[in-house]
Amino acid sequence: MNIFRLTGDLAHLLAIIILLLKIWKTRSCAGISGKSQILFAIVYTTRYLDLVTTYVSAYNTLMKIFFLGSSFATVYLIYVKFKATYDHNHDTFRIEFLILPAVILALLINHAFTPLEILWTFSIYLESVAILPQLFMVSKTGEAESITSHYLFALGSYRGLYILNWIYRYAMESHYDLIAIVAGIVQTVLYCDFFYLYITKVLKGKKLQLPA
Amino acid sequence: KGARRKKDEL
Repeated sequence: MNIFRLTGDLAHLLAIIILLLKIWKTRSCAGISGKSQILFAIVYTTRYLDLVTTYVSAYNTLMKIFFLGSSFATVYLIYVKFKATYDHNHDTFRIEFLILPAVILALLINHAFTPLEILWTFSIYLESVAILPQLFMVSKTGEAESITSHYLFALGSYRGLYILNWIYRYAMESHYDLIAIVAGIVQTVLYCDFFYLYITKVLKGKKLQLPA
Repeated sequence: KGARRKKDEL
């Protein structure tokens, strides 16, 4: 474990808590893409299958349980509890166009052709594009509540910090995983446009308005 | 390569 990966995991944890609090406190999931949250639930389910077979550390196990539980809780809040506030009209990204390519790519490019490894690889590829429905929704509505933009900033930062972790691990342990690194770079790049808007607008107290 | 090692990252 290193400081980059620890702060990355904490940023990830913070993002999930911000989102859960926003939905629970406002009793509304307006502006939140349910489709992205479904993709995240798929990502954690396919990535953490080794939860019961492999013990890495208490930290590792606890975080996996939290990510799994919170992602399903978020999907439940959006599609069941606060269904009336779910914005169907703006959450229209076709997630099958993200899932299928991730499946195909995972079958073609992986470290080992075993079920667990293929599913892990699929989850890595899917996570890199899982935020697209949310970013698409923000662009369609043309704006985002500031709490949603804080969520996106924390979520985008987590994989950015992981990139620093991978550089650190390559330098210190000469350990690297190209699949995770390439997907992590793609994932972080997708947030760049949003990061620019967040830093130039939201941090100045303005509302996040995308150019129409 | 790295992938052979136990996956210790989230």
